[in-house]
Amino acid sequence: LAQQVQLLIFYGGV
Amino acid sequence: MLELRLVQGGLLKKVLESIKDLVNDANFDCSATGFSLQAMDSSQVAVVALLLRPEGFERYWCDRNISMGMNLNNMAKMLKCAGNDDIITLKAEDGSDTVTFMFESPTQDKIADFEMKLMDINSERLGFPEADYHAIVRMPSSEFARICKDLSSIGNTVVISVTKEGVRFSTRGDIGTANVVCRQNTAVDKPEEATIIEMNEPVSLTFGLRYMNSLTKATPLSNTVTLSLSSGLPAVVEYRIAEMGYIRFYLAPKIEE
Repeated sequence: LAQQVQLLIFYGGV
Repeated sequence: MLELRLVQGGLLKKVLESIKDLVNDANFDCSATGFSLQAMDSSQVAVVALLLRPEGFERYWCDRNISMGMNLNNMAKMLKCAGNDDIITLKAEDGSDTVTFMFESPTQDKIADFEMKLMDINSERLGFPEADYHAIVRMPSSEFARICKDLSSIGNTVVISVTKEGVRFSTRGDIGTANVVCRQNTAVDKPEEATIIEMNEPVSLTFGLRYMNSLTKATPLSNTVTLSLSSGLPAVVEYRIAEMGYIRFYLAPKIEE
């Protein structure tokens, strides 16, 4: 089953 | 101090209605770039980014960069008291912990002001790199909202696939499956009714319909919506706000473990 991932995995803070 | 006068006050009402269910608290930033907001939902799956450029305001005055933390539900409550045709002015004094919303009726026969308490919000700004997306789909926003709503009565997730055939929205649930395919269609009376698909390579991504349905609350802001998709990356769902800016949602996909 596809798991929901969080945005922070893709974008770091600036 | 800050003073922003927006003749199309109804637009700010629509902005709040489109984000208040996704995000509880957010910092509104005011600078020479415009009136902006970036905020993440509590599950950290979606980010909303709003920009209203200074040109869209009849008066745009902020003598220094200012960040105002607001509870969006409370802000929506106040803006609900403005008429759809009212002129809305936001005012804040330097160092003040409140913001004032002034509502003027179009005929100037009714003027109301509402003062709202600001709050301190620690929020981290995310950096969104410019990306070359595998596919970009522009379609009528009402059609996209309709598809998301229809599919959510069948399943919990939507697979969005772009191929040469078109853009396919698929779901499956306990009662069965559903597929909606939209093909490129530019033979329309009005440009905003077109479906335009730019595909560099085929892409297929899975998203939670709960989030998709939430961001389609921005539909009243624009006749069209643009979906930017790349395999394994968050989607960008953009509603352009005519001549003023945009509201963008970055939505993390679901990924096979």
